Amino acid sequence: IKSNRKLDDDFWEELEEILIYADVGVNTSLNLVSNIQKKAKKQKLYDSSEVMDLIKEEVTNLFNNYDNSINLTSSPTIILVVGVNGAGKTTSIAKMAHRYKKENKKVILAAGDTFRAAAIDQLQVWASRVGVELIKHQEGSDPGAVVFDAISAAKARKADILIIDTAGRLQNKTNLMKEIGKVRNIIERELPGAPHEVLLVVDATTGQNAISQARIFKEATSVSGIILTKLDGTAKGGIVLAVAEELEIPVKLIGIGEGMEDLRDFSPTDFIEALFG
Amino acid sequence: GLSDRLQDVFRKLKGKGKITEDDVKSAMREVRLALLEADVNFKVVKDFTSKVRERAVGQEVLTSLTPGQQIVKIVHDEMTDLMGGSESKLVLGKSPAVIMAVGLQGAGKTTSAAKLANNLLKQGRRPLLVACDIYRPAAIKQLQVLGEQINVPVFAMGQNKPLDIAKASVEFAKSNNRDIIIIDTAGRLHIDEELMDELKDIKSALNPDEILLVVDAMTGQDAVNIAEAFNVDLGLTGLILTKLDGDSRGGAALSAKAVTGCPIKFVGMGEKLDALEVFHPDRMASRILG
Ligand SMILES: Nc1nc2c(ncn2[C@@H]2O[C@H](COP(=O)(O)OP(=O)(O)OP(=O)(O)O)[C@@H](O)[C@H]2O)c(=O)[nH]1
Ligand SMILES: Nc1nc2c(ncn2[C@@H]2O[C@H](COP(=O)(O)OP(=O)(O)OP(=O)(O)O)[C@@H](O)[C@H]2O)c(=O)[nH]1
Ligand SMILES: [Mg+2]
Ligand SMILES: [Mg+2]
Repeated sequence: IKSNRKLDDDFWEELEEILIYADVGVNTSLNLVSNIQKKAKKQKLYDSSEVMDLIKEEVTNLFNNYDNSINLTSSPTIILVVGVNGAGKTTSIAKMAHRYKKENKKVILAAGDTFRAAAIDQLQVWASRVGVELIKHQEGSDPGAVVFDAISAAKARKADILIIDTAGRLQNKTNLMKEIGKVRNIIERELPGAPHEVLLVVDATTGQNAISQARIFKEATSVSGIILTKLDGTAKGGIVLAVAEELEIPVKLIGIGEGMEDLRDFSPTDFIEALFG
Repeated sequence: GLSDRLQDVFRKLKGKGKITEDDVKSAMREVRLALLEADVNFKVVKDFTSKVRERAVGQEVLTSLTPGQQIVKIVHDEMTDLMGGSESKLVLGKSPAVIMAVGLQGAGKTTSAAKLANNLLKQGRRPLLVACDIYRPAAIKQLQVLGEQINVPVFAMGQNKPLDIAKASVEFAKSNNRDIIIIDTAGRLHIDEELMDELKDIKSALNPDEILLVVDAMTGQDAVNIAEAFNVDLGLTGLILTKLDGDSRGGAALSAKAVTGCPIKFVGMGEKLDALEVFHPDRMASRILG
């Protein structure tokens, strides 16, 4: 949106379009624009650049209501990673392991996806590349058993961080959501206070279904934050606005590529700039 | 879904008799909202709604006792037409025929390639899976494990150039009596020129019978950008829509079809290798409309 534009109908329509194209969702977009319209009128704003600043401020404030950081204070800190198939869980875990290893933390990984073809192999390749230990069982074994083992290992080896990979699952698969709920219960039982983070991995190209994902995973395992992946593409990941607003789940990390370095902290200002960019 | 919403729009008409321009305008707004909520692309929604509007001001609606239902029928029929029409079967010519599976990271290419192989094997063909993803950790292993599960051979050459692997697979197919080659490629961004060139090179060398874009059914507005870019670069022959066993409305199907004109040939309905079905445009239309 060019600056110094009149705040006419075209302007407001264009603003709605940008938000909808960014996957903010039609209802969230219309509500946001109508709120901004009211505020602009109240504050007697007549310049489009002032309105853009207002909307950026509005969205930034929404995200800044929540804790955007990863809590690493417990020892070991247990991070459970969940999400639908193909979202980027395994790769994001490799990235986190790499980051924390660089910070001189002792990191252990758990191969909790015992189902998908070569899932354990995939995480093993990453673990070797990053230089961290991987706790794994045979393909087809019980994920709960792997998690149990991994927590014992983390305690015994005095690890700082244990990151648990899980199989992708679509949120409408009741039996699979029950399974992940059980995994969470095992973690709680084996270490009071754990899991310290439950991160839902969401692909930035996802549309409105991300809200259903967040809602149902929140019910099953409770979710402390989102890792928004594949922001290096052309999708803007606008669905995280509705998720923050309706479900109060913050975005903590973003994925911007396929390499172990391609992880960044979520910055609301960068995010909103890119959305309107 | 849309039916209830349109019923509300026309509820106040009871007894009024005639439908006005404003009534049609409100109805079209409900159609637009429903489609946007279903993740159909904004521009596709605009074009589609204007088509529907032309019919909505026609006699079939204006003289109907249930105009809301009539409009829903028009929307459903127009959408079914848009997504259906052309043949949804694979078109395989010379032997060995070549099928390429392409698309964004995590869309479901590797799984869909194996599912396709499974289908073709059951139809009495002799498919060969080809491992051209040399980047993703254990990608080749993943395809090999899947191939083993369905008794389909997997051609792999480890860490070699995907183009060389693809070329070598043709020779291998010929000398091993395999009549269909299914090439699994690495996930990539449509804006990654180098990786898009890699696909163009494979296409030039092998002249595939089918180039199928694998799209995740939960994709949002970006579906148009993705489908358009892959189509412009490669000339797609079809689409595979995956993870339709989820609860997403799947508007990406309409977007991708509308922008490329390519038929959706198959849908993925699960993680198992028998979970590949033929695409039904009317069922998809009902799903998108909620
Ligand atoms: N471009 C890009 N690709 C990514 C990103 N994160 C992950 N990927 C890719 O997305 C694909 C899927 O990643 P995985 O880590 O296997 O996803 P997953 O959620 O573990 O998948 P499942 O275990 O099968 O459910 C891989 O090709 C990754 O390289 C990202 O931030 N950007
Ligand atoms: N529920 C469901 N899961 C699917 C379907 N198709 C694929 N998947 C799952 O989606 C995830 C990603 O599938 P892959 O086949 O690895 O995707 P890909 O496109 O090859 O991924 P990259 O090679 O990393 O780009 C895996 O967990 C698959 O089991 C489907 O139709 N339904
Ligand atoms: Mg994984
Ligand atoms: Mg693959």
